[in-house]
Amino acid sequence: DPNMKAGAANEGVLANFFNSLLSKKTGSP
Amino acid sequence: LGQDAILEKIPEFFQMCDLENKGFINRRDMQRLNGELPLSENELENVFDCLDSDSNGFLTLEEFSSGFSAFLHGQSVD
Repeated sequence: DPNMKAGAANEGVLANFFNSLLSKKTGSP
Repeated sequence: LGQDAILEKIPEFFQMCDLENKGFINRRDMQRLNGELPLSENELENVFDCLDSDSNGFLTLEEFSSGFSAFLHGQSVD
């Protein structure tokens, strides 16, 4: 299902985004 | 940081994106993060579209929080 694949890819991007914000805030990688 | 501590800090994360303290994040704010975060312009655009649940071009703290909570929830399931 292409929609599910797109959803999973977006989840990865979101996780990357929030992890980056967390790292920036806490200073840890 | 525990999940509860992170949830309490969501408004601070929101402010990291809303540099002008407008109370919302627009696409331009998101693109500005390109230099600060290791994400491409395309990825930031995707993040914006995912979080902007009513697709009005503005990310409110509520939309941002629910995206962040979903992310934290997903992390705990993993």
